[in-house]
Amino acid sequence: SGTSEVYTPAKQAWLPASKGKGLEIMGTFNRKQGKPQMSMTFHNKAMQPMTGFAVQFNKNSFGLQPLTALTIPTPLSANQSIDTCLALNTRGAIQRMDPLMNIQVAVKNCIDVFYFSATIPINVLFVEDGQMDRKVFLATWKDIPPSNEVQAQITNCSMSSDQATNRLQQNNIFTVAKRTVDGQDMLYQSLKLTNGIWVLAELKVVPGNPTIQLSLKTRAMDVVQDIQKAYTEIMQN
Amino acid sequence: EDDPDLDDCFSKLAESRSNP
Repeated sequence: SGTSEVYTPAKQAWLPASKGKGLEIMGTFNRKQGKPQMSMTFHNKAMQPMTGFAVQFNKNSFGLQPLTALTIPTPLSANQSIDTCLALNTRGAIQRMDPLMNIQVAVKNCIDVFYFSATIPINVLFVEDGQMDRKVFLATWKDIPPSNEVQAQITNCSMSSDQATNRLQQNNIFTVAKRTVDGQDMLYQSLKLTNGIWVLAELKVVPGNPTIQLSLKTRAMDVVQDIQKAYTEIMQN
Repeated sequence: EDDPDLDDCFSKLAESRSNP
């Protein structure tokens, strides 16, 4: 899409009707008004109305938990579907998951309790105050050893460095400085996760070249792979 | 935003990491 906005993955089938005794849940994660949230569609494919919906999360890597109760107008009639958003916070119990961004969810209704796993896109945990002070950025960049730097290429990205800056900023990845060296734009960026982990990045953008070089530096190497994935998805979508 | 020392540090960082 040509329009730049907050990146939200398409809804996925988290609970197929065949495993939910007729309840199908399609869902995705996004971030709205400074909070992560789950956006879901509940579809009753059973032949009886459904009532008594509730949701609970297992412990997870970032302590995500529902901020409010699930709001589903009941009864959910046979063949009816309803869209719902569940605001989340990160003050829940923490347990490192493998994969890191996996979350186990239980949904209850009048028929049974159902369990499914979902993958949280890490960018919904990028906070709004993730712009690192420039002086702190330089010191941190030098302080993190080269062994903690991971490079990757983002392909098929026909974006100028200014477009990249804007798109990333809408997703709470902030450009701290920009320099142009030999026609190559170098962007120095920062982001902060809800648990206080900082990630520093350098983007090398050559005008007209659809491949962008991404270098990440962080002390928390566990998150690097997911951050790379987030950059790729934000910049390709 | 207008600290010339910091501006210079970023320029040096970018130059040191540029792939011509």
